[in-house]
Amino acid sequence: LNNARRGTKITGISQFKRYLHRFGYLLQKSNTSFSDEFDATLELALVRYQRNLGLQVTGKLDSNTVSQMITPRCGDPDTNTTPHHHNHVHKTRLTKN
Amino acid sequence: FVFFPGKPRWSRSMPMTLTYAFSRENMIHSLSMKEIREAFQRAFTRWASVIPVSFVEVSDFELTDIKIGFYNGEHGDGEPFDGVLGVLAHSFSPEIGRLHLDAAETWAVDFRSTTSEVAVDLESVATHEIGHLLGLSHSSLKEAVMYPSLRPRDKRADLNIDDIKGVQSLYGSNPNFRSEWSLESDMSANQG
Repeated sequence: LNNARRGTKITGISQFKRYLHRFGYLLQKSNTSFSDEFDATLELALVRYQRNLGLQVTGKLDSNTVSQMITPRCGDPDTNTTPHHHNHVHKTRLTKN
Repeated sequence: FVFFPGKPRWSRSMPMTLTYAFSRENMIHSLSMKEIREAFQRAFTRWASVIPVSFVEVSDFELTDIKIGFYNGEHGDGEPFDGVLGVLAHSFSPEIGRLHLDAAETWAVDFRSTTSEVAVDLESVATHEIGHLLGLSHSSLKEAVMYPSLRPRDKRADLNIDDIKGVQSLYGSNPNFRSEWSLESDMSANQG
């Protein structure tokens, strides 16, 4: 993974995309069709993630970043920029109900 | 510190009291009810000591402001829990008041008696989640209670200056608040 950079394709990278989407770093409408390509959106999401969590900003899936990702955490998203912020999605649903 | 989009907060007049209750149906049994209640009481007290908001436990789960429960997997809010470790808990922004913990975790209130390597400190997670209920999102500061991750057997329940400044930006300062972090110039009236 350390050697993974933009343009490479590695089986399982889609799982990292799904994680970054789940916590508000990878802005994509659907989370059902992530590819295994290390593309520009993944690199940008990694930079956002590393910067926000105080990691060294490399834009890569380095060991510190992966280690952070496997650390237990709160399920709420990290950023307040994503339009899919689940707290407010639920607020709307609950209000309607 | 970071707020939720739109900076939502509980919109009652100051000083305010919020009630909380535990779900009887969605509870764990690895800890006693007394241990769980005391852990949450300490967590609520930490926040109440810095803002003019107090928290009172009530028994009526339907009518309370804050509803606390332990849930397994899919539990009806579209954010299923994932078993041991991974996601530990989640909660909702003001004024929804729902605080959900993953029932699959090995919740602990005392690491001397809970020896599991995957034990998670209940008080630390409770303190973090109450921060969300009050309107704080995740902080980038690793020392802050509102930092999103917590390793097993770690404890991070003491409010950091980042947490305090964040929540006081929403609710003002508790008039009795004095801490190692504070300066006289930081003391503000309770204008929320």
